[in-house]
Amino acid sequence: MFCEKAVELVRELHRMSDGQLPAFNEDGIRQVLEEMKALYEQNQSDVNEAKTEGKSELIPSIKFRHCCLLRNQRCITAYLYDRLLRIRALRWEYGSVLPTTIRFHMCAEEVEWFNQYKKSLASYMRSLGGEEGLDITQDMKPPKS
Amino acid sequence: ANTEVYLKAVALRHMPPNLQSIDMLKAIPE
Amino acid sequence: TRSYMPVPPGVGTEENVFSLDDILLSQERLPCRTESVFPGLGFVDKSSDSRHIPEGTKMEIPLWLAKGLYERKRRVISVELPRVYREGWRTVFGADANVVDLHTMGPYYYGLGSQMLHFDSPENSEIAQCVLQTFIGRFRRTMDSSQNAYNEDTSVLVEKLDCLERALFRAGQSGLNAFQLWEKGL
Repeated sequence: MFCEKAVELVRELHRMSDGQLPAFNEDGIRQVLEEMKALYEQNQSDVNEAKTEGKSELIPSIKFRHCCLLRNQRCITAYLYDRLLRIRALRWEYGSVLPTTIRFHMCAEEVEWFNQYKKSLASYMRSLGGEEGLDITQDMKPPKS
Repeated sequence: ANTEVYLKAVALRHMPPNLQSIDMLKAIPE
Repeated sequence: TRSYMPVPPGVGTEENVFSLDDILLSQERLPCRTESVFPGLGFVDKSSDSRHIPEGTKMEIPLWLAKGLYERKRRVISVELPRVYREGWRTVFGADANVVDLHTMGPYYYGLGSQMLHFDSPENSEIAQCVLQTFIGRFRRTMDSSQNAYNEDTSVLVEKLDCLERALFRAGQSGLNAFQLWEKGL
């Protein structure tokens, strides 16, 4: 059945409900993209045949493959987005310099996203609290007193 | 915007032509 | 980390596109019947050698695919109700919802029940009522047990809960633990 690798990516993250960041599954993503390419090419071929030879009986299969393509797209983007949410959380937990072990789990584009996020956050914090700005990532728990 | 750029760079642009965008407003609830 | 806030599942019949919970919920399989031929996809049905999936094939397909293929006007597939939403089981729930092992019968009893409403069954109204009343009937026990089980093994308390109830239980436990820490000045 199609889309099994895609769902496996989602399960991998779902298992880590505490927000841990596992290593970036580049191979998994590549496999899903390959499956999408194959599904699309088969559908292109069927669509052409349906149009030129009037074979409307191909339509259910075209629809089937299109559903699989949408599913793969959804799983990949959800996987990537959830990872960004975990990475964003790391800024609040660890500060702007992440431990090396965590950085090794990020792909280059995620590091770039994190850098942009830090900049946006810093810019926002500078706009608060008058001239000095306000570091809202500090004192996230109220003091004991 | 940062997130959209990222998703395009890592995945969307490698997908079939009709699947290279995602409606971020619909995808991310408030 | 406390700062990790995943995309929550959708409410009712809606799904959130980026919700990991909704993606896994929509992986649940439903008994279906093909109402047309699917040329060239014979390999999907492992019990068959044919190149095509013939019309009239009974298959279990995931919810996401059933939703994608289902059309009110044109019959491409028809979707059967899983047993737990049928009249027989609805009677059991009506008698005493607390006795049912919703983990075994689910584990997404409420989520899948809400999603089943997409398929225009004539029993939709009864299904919706049953799912709602079942939740109402069981909620109190889940809440009470989550608020009273402090620092103990809760596996027996949660084993018969569906995923939604387990999430509620965890939320209750989280609140209880936080309160206990506060009371101790920690």
